[in-house]
Amino acid sequence: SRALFSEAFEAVNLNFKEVFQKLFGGGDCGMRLLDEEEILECGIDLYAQPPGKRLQNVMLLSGGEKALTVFALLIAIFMFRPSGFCVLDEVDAPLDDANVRRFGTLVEEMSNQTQFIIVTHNKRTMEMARALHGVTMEEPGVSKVISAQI
Amino acid sequence: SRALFSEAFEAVNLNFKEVFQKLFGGGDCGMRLLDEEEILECGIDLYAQPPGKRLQNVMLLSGGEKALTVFALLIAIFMFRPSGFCVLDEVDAPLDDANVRRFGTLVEEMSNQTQFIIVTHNKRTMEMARALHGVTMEEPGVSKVISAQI
Amino acid sequence: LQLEALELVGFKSFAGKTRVVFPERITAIIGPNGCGKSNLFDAIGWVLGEQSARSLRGQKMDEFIFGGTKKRKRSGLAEVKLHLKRTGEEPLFLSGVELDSEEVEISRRLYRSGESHYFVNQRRCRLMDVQRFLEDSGLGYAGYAMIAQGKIDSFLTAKPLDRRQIIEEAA
Amino acid sequence: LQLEALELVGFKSFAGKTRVVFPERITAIIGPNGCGKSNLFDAIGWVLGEQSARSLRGQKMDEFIFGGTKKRKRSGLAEVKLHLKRTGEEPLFLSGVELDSEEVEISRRLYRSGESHYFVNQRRCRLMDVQRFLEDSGLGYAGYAMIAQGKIDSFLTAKPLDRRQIIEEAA
Ligand SMILES: Nc1ncnc2c1ncn2[C@@H]1O[C@H](COP(=O)(O)OP(=O)(O)OP(=O)(O)O)[C@@H](O)[C@H]1O
Ligand SMILES: Nc1ncnc2c1ncn2[C@@H]1O[C@H](COP(=O)(O)OP(=O)(O)OP(=O)(O)O)[C@@H](O)[C@H]1O
Ligand SMILES: [Mg+2]
Ligand SMILES: [Mg+2]
Repeated sequence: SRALFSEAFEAVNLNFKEVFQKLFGGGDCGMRLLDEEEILECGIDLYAQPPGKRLQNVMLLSGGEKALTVFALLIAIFMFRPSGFCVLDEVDAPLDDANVRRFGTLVEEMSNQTQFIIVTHNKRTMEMARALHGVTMEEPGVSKVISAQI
Repeated sequence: SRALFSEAFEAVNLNFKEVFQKLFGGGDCGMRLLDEEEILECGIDLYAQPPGKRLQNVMLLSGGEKALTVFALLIAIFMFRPSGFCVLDEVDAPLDDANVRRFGTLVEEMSNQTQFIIVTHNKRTMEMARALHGVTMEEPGVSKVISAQI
Repeated sequence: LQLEALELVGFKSFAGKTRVVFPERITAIIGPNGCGKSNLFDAIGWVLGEQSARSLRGQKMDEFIFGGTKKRKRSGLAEVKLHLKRTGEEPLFLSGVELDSEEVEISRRLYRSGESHYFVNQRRCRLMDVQRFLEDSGLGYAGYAMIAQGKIDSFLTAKPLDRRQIIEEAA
Repeated sequence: LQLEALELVGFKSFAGKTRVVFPERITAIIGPNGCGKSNLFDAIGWVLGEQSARSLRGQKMDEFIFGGTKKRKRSGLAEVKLHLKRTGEEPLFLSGVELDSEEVEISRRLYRSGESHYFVNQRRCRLMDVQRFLEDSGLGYAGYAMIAQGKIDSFLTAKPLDRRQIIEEAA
């Protein structure tokens, strides 16, 4: 229904802005409905403005900026429908050191309410974890887990 | 024409296998024509077998394995139509340390014939470069280059 | 509900019995390319009834069952068990019966025949019972809680109308 | 031909005069997200006549001209110059005339009006002359020499028929 969709849209947009500003250290962003008349039928575009830059369609941002913006949106949706745990697979791959650091701060902040399981190749992200599981394939084609806790 | 396409296809497939084996430290791979009858009209699929694993469609490989396999193919095409220089933008992003190391070895080997310009966030890849250009945006929205040579 | 441990056998590249614990607020899964990290991710989604996780990577049923290597025979079945612990005080019901244990165990099995079995606290039930149970216990939205490798890229390349679906489903 | 230096002004986020040298066999371009590295990549492709590099990111002509910020006015034109050095002995011809210098300079200018100018060794010429010249000097396949951010992903998600195009063009 129209009301349900609008409510979800507005709530997610608020979360989106809040999370984006934490990940980028400022700036602005928002989802836009492509047709204000047909909100139950139209598509959605994303607009983002990293600090100091102009607001533009997310497609015009850099590789890392796009990835971080969409991650902010997906987390915003999770916050609207939370579930006590969150599993991330290599979301930090295209990020530079400063963005990885802010990503880590957000995860640590959210971890009071949410349990995180994070697949990563990034050393900084690994440092934030309190338990580490190493997956190996010593025997080709067969995975094993070696666990370590910190 | 049929002959031109076949010739290119075979030559690229040979390079593909050679480069793949250097990047993966072994294994096998190949492009396959989806319709042997209609080679001027049919699509192409990629098959790859990292060392110790079974030959399968590239889509069934892991994120990093897929990326490295397609990179091998794009380099194979470059080798078929070389141009004295090669520019790469963050192709090493999804790779683990061992794969980044083999990627670096391939670039160093090819650099005798080919000049490389590589955009990267990866420390190991940076170490291989003999000149480094840092791009910054101190003034928001305005890029500047700070050059350093090693 | 919070996650305590994951057990799997015969699931994708995890041929042998494997156990992974989650005793902390933040757990990292690390390892080289192709070693099985995303397969572990898939196992969590799969046992929670997610059918679509990475369904691009081969749609056949036995995509999930260990397919064998030169040295190891393929498995006849894939099984994943997720151990959870209750954090709240509210009662949890499964098909109308109240669960009184603090520990909750959800299992999913897939045989090569295509037959699927589901279990909650070792009691056999249907997929819809598991899904209903998960919804009631606040885990019904596992889809939003899991960001798969490549999900961000596919969202970016998706048409505006496909993107809207993600909000629609949450609404 | 080998690359010696790249000069640009008013091109994308490079508002001011910028010079980047390539004295070595392997040069790395580094910096934080969004600082302009891929824009430098684009500049190289653009001056070599590549029209399609990252054309997903906005198809308008002024995608390439510095668009201005709160503190800086937008530019009226974008200019990129690529300095190359000859490595071989064979003669190089531009529109039938032999070039005898060891240094080769290729320039491309784009005005907000949409007007485009091309120069080889400071001699104005048409795009097709530049492209012809590049083909003759072994740089005609710059498209295969440049792997853009996201090209690998889009190749993976491309349909088999689109993938074939890449081989067809090379044949
Ligand atoms: N049913 C199956 N049986 C056996 N092996 C499988 C099965 N399904 C997937 N695999 C194997 O699992 C491997 C992929 O594992 P996965 O995608 O988890 O890697 P990863 O650790 O996430 O790597 P990356 O860091 O590159 O993302 C592949 O080699 C694939 O062949
Ligand atoms: N015509 C233009 N005028 C002004 N700024 C522009 C123009 N075109 C692109 N930009 C800006 O350039 C920036 C993108 O730069 P680029 O894609 O080169 O980043 P990058 O260094 O490659 O980052 P990443 O590491 O995330 O890939 C964006 O902030 C974008 O707004
Ligand atoms: Mg993976
Ligand atoms: Mg970039």
